[in-house]
Amino acid sequence: VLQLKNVSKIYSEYGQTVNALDKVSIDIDKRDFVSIIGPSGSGKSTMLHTMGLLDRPSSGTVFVDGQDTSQIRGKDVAQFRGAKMGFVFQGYNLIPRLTALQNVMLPAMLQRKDADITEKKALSLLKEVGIEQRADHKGVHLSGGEQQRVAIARALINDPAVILADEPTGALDSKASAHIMDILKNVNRAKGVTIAFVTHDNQQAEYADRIITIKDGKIFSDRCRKE
Amino acid sequence: VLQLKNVSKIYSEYGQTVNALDKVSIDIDKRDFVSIIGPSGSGKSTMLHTMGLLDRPSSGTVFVDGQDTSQIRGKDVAQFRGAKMGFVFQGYNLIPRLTALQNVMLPAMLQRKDADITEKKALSLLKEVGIEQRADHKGVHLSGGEQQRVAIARALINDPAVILADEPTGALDSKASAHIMDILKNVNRAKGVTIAFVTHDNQQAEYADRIITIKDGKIFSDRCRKE
Ligand SMILES: Nc1ncnc2c1ncn2[C@@H]1O[C@H](COP(=O)(O)OP(=O)(O)OP(=O)(O)O)[C@@H](O)[C@H]1O
Ligand SMILES: Nc1ncnc2c1ncn2[C@@H]1O[C@H](COP(=O)(O)OP(=O)(O)OP(=O)(O)O)[C@@H](O)[C@H]1O
Ligand SMILES: [Mg+2]
Ligand SMILES: [Mg+2]
Repeated sequence: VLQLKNVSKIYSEYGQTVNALDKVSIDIDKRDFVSIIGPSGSGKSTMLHTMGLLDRPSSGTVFVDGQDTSQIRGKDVAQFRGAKMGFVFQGYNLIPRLTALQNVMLPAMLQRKDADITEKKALSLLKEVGIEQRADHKGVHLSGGEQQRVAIARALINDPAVILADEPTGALDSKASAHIMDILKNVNRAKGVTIAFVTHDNQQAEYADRIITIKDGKIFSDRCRKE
Repeated sequence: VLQLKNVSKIYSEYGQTVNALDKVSIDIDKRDFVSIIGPSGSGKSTMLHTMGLLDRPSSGTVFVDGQDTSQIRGKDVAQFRGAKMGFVFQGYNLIPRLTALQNVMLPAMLQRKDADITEKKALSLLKEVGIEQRADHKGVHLSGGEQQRVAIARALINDPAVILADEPTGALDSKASAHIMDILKNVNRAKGVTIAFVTHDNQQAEYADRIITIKDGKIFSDRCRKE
């Protein structure tokens, strides 16, 4: 489903060169449930953004469903990505002026889905993540943890084939975190959705079937979950 | 140093009334090291913002150093607050176009401190939190954890009497988190700075001398650390 082949991401605008990713090769198959851990600044978000076609690599190739994505023209990337993938960003990225419900509906409206069906689906997703009572609150008027749960509901609205989540429970307490991880696990098991999530919590990383550790932009280890 | 007397914060713009804080009374004395825990949406950030004069209460009174702060005129509040308090916001709130170094220096420049002395101090604080090598990066070009560490350095630049921190290590792995908590503990012990921090990590809450649990806008418990 997702393949990075010798991918590097190099930033050099500050007089020094930062190798956010350094010749990374990795294969993620359909129905994989993968976690990515590593210290702050090690390249976790960069890897997720590159896999999700949100950032172009400096060198190397990203394949999605076997297709070389460097061939896709700029403005077609968003449509290609939107049809296949759901994202949970590290900073939630809600639209502050829109309500929680509108934020969740937006990816489906961009894919021109029916508004009534989408609204019902969005309400049931907000209920599933435990904040249906805040559906009418604007993004700016939600607490940190509430925004994060809206972002998770939004990533699920289009029944994506792949979900890429960057510390999806970073703002939540252990009970709410476990609830969200159960939702993701169920989506993976019951619907066969491929999931890659970043976490800095070693215990949470064990939710996944496969744990990838990254350091200084390089894959340090890629192992199965401890049984 | 900080006192809330019968403070409520009520939001009612969505047709329903949200009691973010409900008749909360709490005393925080000089040199206290206090943690605040509670589920998502329970009022932790609202409490911190009210204590820090970032939000006005709907009813009740906030005292700082014994002074009734409702008497302070609107535009004098920022100066009063800036001279006494340092903040670490839940969303970091860095200025994206400024560099890490400039973000750290800003609170001191607003208090009209000497630029050369401030720059040296800011560099040494960035080194203390472990990211001096990113001093020249703009806020938008830092990872989540790097932004959080810049926000912590920024809260320390004015040698404040009080630090209010909203999940100061939420984006950091356990090693980096422990390092930041050690810095805060040292600032409390060695410099006598009063510190209140929000966390959803029960283990981290025990760093504090006093642990306050909040639920649905009410103080649920206020106990000493488990020895
Ligand atoms: N401007 C606002 N208008 C309406 N409701 C608001 C506003 N700001 C906050 N709220 C509501 O007040 C409640 C308390 O919010 P607060 O941000 O204090 O929670 P919190 O304990 O910090 O949660 P988290 O752990 O998720 O950060 C939430 O349910 C939130 O939806
Ligand atoms: N646009 C950019 N320009 C320059 N450097 C950048 C840019 N974006 C990211 N970086 C750097 O690349 C490195 C990797 O960043 P990335 O966001 O992938 O880290 P991360 O592993 O997600 O960290 P965290 O756990 O703190 O979120 C960081 O050191 C960061 O400073
Ligand atoms: Mg990151
Ligand atoms: Mg909060």
